[in-house]
Amino acid sequence: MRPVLVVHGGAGHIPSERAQGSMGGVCAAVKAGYHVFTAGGSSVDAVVEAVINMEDNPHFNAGRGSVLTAGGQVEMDALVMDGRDLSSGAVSAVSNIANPVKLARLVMEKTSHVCLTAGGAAAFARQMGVQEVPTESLITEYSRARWRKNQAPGANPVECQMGKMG
Amino acid sequence: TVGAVAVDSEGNVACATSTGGILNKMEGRVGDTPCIGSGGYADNSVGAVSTTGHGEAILKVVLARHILYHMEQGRSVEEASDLGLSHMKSRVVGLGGVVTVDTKGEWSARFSSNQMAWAAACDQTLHWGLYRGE
Repeated sequence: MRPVLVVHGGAGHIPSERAQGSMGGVCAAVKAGYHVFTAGGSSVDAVVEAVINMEDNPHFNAGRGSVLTAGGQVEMDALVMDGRDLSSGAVSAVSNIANPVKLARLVMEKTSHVCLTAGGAAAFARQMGVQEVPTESLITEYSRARWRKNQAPGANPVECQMGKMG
Repeated sequence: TVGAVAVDSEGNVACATSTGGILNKMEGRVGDTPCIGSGGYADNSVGAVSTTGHGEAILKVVLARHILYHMEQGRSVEEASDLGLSHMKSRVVGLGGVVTVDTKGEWSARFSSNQMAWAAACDQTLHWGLYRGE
C-alpha cells in the first residue's frame, strides 16, 4: 500500500483575497509531509512536518499568524498522536514557541504525560532546549488588524466569541 | 487551526493538529485541539482524524473519536466524517471540518462550514480543495 497524507488549513472564513495563499499553503504542506515518507519517515514524522510547514505559514491560524487573545497576545495549542500504541503529546496555552506541534511531540516522547500547559509547558520547552521566540515574531499585521476590528469596546470576551471558528 | 493525518505503507496511522485558537478569546481558554479524541485521534485498528471548527462544540461531541467509532461499525471514511459533523451540527449547533484516513489508505476531507482549505497526497497524485464539492 502506498502512503497517504491529508492536511487541512482550518474551516473558518477565508477572505477571497487570501484563498490562493491558503490553497498554496496546504499544497506546500502536503508535499513537505509526503517527502518525509519518500525519505523513509514514519506517519508521525509526516504529519508533524506538514503541520510545522503550516505553523510557519502566516496564512494559517497556528504558529506564526495565530489569531490574538482578548489581550492582544498569542496562546497556542497542539496535539500529536501515534496510532501504533496510542501514545500522544499535547501542549496548551503556549506563547513564545514557533512550532507548538514540535513541543507536543517532545511531550509524547520525553515525558510520561499527555499534556503540558502554560508555564509548565514553557519550562519543559526550556529543558528541551526549544528556542523561545518573541511574541512579536508570531503576530502578523493581518492578525493584529483582525483583532482591532473584532474588538467591540467593552465586549464580553466570551459573548463576542459566539460563532467563531478555531 | 491546521492539521494532518497520515497512513504509511505498513498501515501505521498518525495525526497532528495545531492552532492559535479563536480570535479575541479569553486568556487561558483552551479549545479542542490539544484534547485527545476531540482535536485529533489515531489508532492503528481504525484510522486517524484531525479536526477544526467550533472548538467548544468539537469538545462536547468528542468529534475525532466519534468519527472513528462510525468507522469501526463499518462506515467509510467519508460517511463516518459526515455523520460526525452532522451530529455536531444537530446536537450542539457547531460547524467544522475534518480530514480522515483509514488503515487501508482510504481518505476524506469533509466540512460543514462554508469552506476548508485541504490537500491530499496519495499514489503520487496531489488533490486539493477549498469550497464544497471540490
